Amino acid sequence: ADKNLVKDEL
Amino acid sequence: AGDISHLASIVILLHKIYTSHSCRGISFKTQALYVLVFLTRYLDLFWHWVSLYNTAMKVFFIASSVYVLYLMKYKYRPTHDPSIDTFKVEYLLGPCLILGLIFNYEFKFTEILWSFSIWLEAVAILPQLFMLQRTGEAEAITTHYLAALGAYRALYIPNWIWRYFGDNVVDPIAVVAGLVQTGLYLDFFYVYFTKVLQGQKFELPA
Repeated sequence: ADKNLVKDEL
Repeated sequence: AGDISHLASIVILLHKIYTSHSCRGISFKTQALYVLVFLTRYLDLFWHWVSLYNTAMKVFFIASSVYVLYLMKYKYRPTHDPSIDTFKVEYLLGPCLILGLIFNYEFKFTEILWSFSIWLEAVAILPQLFMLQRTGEAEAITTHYLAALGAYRALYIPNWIWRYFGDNVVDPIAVVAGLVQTGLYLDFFYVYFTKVLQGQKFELPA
């Protein structure tokens, strides 16, 4: 999984 | 919805401080931990652009948490009683740093700080809940603040499930810490729903 995708959360 | 709930909690907190000219019942230690949480997590403001929404929210959370600290430390200092805000934050900072060192997505400074901030956020409410337990009661407005703050991470849970099935993305660190964070509020929520929302005073059983 692309962790940057998850790190669009606050 | 989670983000809006978080935003609402801060607005409620500021409203409580302004209208009562007091930060009575609010833990300075918890508020200081939030400043540390936001500063260590949102360092990526400087290199990882997501969206205007994301950036604006990060700036707001940093600025508002520093502002609340200022209000408590200077403007309304006499209304804060350190003698009931006695939780030892060292017990939180040390373990969270260790968790950050063990569980991270890459062993580098910024990723360790990010993970540290996730764990620290999960437990940052403890000095506040400890204080609440000591006093045994709280103003209604303070309980609304805590309810919105507790609901915020709980509202992320359905979002994580959605993203697991929809985007095939899962962030185990955020999920585990988020479940812990939500779990810490269960006792509070029980009293909030059975008392405050029924029009009664927030009072813990003796």
